[in-house]
Amino acid sequence: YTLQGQKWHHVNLTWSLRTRRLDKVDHGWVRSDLNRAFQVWSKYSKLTFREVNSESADILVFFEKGYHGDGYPFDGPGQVLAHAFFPGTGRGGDAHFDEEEEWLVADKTSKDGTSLFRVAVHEFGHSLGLSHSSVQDALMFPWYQDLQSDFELPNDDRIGIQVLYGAKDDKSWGDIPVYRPTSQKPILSTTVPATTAVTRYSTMASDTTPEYTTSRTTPPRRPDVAVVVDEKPDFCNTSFDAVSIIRKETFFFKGKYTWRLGTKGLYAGYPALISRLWYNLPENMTQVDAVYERQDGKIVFFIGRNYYVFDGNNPLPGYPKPLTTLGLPDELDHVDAAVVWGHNSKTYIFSGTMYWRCDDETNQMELDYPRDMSIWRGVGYNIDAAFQWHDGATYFFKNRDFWKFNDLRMRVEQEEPRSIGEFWFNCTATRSGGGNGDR
Amino acid sequence: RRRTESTPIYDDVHGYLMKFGYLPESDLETGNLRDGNQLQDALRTLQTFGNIPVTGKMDAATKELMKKPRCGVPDLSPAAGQRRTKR
Repeated sequence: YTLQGQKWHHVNLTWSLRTRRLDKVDHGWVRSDLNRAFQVWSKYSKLTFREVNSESADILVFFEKGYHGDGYPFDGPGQVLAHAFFPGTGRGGDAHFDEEEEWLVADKTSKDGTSLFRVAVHEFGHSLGLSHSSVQDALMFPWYQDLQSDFELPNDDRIGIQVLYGAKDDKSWGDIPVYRPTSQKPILSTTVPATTAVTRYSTMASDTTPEYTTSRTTPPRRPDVAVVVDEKPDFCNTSFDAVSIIRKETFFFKGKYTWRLGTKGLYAGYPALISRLWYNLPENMTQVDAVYERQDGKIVFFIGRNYYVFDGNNPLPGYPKPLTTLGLPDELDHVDAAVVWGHNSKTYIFSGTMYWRCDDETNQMELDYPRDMSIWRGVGYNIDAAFQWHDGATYFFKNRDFWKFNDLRMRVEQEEPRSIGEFWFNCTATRSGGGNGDR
Repeated sequence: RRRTESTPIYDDVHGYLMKFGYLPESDLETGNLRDGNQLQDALRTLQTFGNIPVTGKMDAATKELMKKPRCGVPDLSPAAGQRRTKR
């Protein structure tokens, strides 16, 4: 057996089936099979499982198909049947089943159907902290094997789950460090309206934001982003909305303002209003999301669900256009960053936990994107900005810090981010904060 | 002795080995050229995990294994925190 990541700090876990689109199989039977699958684990450990009708349950079960926003798209009938996330906040513990499989419930058998109970027992092993095992008859063996529903949990899995949560009857708790979420999840009563929506794009274990937002129409913004409408932001003490090289100079964008850095540092007279340099941007614009200079010299601004293309200071006719005209999905409501990546001179677009690659010939996103941002190791999710500087390196920005990225090793050069103010604006640590950041 | 035929390794095999953790996914973007050893090692690891003869080659048993329905979680994860306990 293999243990991965952390484990739950409590043993009385809750679970909830969160999908309404189950037209092929009976909802009741699905819940019954899922419940039986949980019981397999509770039978041999201290764990107990209680079904609730709430988005705040520890383990949420979904039936999804194709791309469903977690970086692991399903592939239709066959090969990948389901996947699950190891214990943690946000989507930690959740299990996703490929809706397009031929699921068999209530011990029905058929040659080319797949037993939901069998797959669920395996996926819930991941939800509890077990990874794949190479033991052929283990439940956590990665390839599907049929099992009778009254089977006994194989040794390999039984030992694994008891190391994590202790056997049903023994007093010891196991010696693995216990995961403690920063806040105790409120367990809502079952009267929670079923229509409560959840947006999870920006929740991360280290975020200080509340774990769930309940409104899809106003997705959460980064907690440290103070809405700065008229005051000039203090560049020694702020995050930035976008950073880009334009005409060989480095531009930082925050709120309505932009700072321009040349070879000798910050130009006098900056920050300036963005609208002074680029004309006819929306009047009510409070910030830009991302900016980059295309390889043909045009400058692209991403603002909300639209993007503008400028030739120098002037917008090209026919803009703004919606992000969907680039082939981005229509549920995308903002872009975090856009960069022409020095390593292959391709254009990359980042948003939330995903990123896309743009075919500069067709101005469309390439087919086998989006992909999960974890490939850009060390950068995390929901970045603020990214750009390629004169030194040919790629830089990622988040909150008030940034990372230099090693393109060949596909990871940040140093895990510890550095301060934007200190490196880019020569702020000394003592002078940060107050005023508009005089040096 | 008759030389065994070597079968070419196609993209979908690369994709499978990356998707399930046998090859580093970071090569998706950098497209670093792999050397034969890296690929053979990956196949060997997959064959060991799948309890089929370990040949390091794309043989019939390996093709069969790759066709089987399975869980989408990678078998080997470079993430910190994965501990394999000796039995």
